This record gives sequence, C-alpha cells and structure tokens, in this order.
Amino acid sequence: KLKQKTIAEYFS
Amino acid sequence: MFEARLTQGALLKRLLDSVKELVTDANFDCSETGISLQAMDNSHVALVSLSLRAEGFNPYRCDRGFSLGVNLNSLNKIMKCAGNEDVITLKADDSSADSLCLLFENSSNERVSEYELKLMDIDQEHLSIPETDYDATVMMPSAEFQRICRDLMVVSESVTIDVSKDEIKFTAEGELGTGNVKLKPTSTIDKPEESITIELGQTVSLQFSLKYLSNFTRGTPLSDQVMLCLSDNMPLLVEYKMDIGYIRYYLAPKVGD
Repeated sequence: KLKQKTIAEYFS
Repeated sequence: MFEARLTQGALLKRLLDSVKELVTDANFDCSETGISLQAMDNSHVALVSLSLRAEGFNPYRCDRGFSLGVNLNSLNKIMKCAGNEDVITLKADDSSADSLCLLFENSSNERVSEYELKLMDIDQEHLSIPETDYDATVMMPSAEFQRICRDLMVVSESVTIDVSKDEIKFTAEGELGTGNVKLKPTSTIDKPEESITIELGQTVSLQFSLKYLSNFTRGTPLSDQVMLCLSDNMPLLVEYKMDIGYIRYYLAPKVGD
C-alpha cells in the first residue's frame, strides 16, 4: 500500500 | 499604495487558470521586488509557488510589503470580464487593503472597465522550500508532458517516472492493462522549444498521482518547455518559466508504508 506524505513533512 | 500594470493581460488569465483548480483561496504577497503566491492544495500533498518580478510590470509600485487575500474563484469570475488583449492594472491600498481594484483597458484605450474584488483574511502556513540539488532534471516540451499525463490517465491514476541518462520513461499500470511512454534526449538547436534534455546525478524512479500532474499541466500555455526535477524521497518539482517569472508545482511522491 502506497501513501503520500504532506508537503510540510518535506519542507518545514 | 500598490499598483501593478500588466500590458499582456492575458498572461494573468493564464496564470489564474494554472492555479485555481489546485487552490481556492490564496494570499498574493506583494513587495518591492514583485508579487508571489505560495499555497497548498486541500490535501496538503501538492504546493504551488508563483513568482512575478516587478520588472515584468509597467509601472510597478509597492511601497511596503503586504498580502492580498483572494478567493481565486471570485477573481476568476472578474477576470472573465477582461478582454484577451486588455491591459490589466491591479491596485490596492496597502495600509488597509480590504479590496483589490482591477482595471481593464482595451488596446485603443477607448474602453475602460473597473472592478473591485473584496479581499479576505487567509491564514496560510508559509513553507520555506529548500534549495535542492536534484538527482535528475529534465527539460521537455510542455505540450508533450501534458499529452503523456492525459494519455496515461486512461490506464491508471498513478504514473512511475524513471529517469536514466539516456531516457525518461513514464509507466502506468491499471486494471485494463499497462502503458508507457519513453522519451530520449534530443537537441534541436534551431527549435530549442522542442528539445529534450536530461541532466542526471543518479537514476531515479518515483511514483506520482496523475490527477495532480495533469492539474499542473494547466501551466502549459505559460511556456513551451517544462522542467521536471526529481530526487529520491523529495517532492517532484514541475516548473514553467515565463519572461516575467515562474510557476512551480511540487508534488509528494507515493511511497511504501
């Protein structure tokens, strides 16, 4: 199962 | 006092078109150096970042930094009242901006229309996007990227993008079957807008939602070329460059649990 992290989890 | 006059008013229509499906409300941040916008979509997996340089406007005046909170749906309705050849001027009072004035002038200056858009308070988190050395940077015709997204949506809601030094490959797998499109680098010196270039640090393979990618391709009319930047475990960057600035879209990859 694939999921997507939020953009904020990459760019804080 | 804020005032920005854009001789190529149609550009503003195209810009709005390229943002409004992804974001409903956004702050236009105005400063001496230009106008910028950063907003995430509802699910927070995609981000759009728009930057328009002051030099692109004639004249451009902004005495101090402030934000215009705009409902993009409402702005779009008003922008539909502008002719494609119109010169568009944006005006606001930077000390108490509760409305944005939009002035549309036709080329012969015989017809001038003026609209006021009510502004809103938008509390939006502003992310600092790090400078990234991407593993792969691909430039390709924007219409080609749009077509690939549209075509592969027939097969699946996801696409895997694989980049190696001599190929970028888009693969979709779905219930009806599979599909893929491979592009090789080409350099057409006489037609740079049709060229495909790949700059590679290391090969990458990442999966993305086609719904978002095809949403990003609303930026296609803004530029002949699109830039895709990919790195393992980083959001994809899709950039359309314009004379006046750029629009950048970021999308989180689909990753295993």
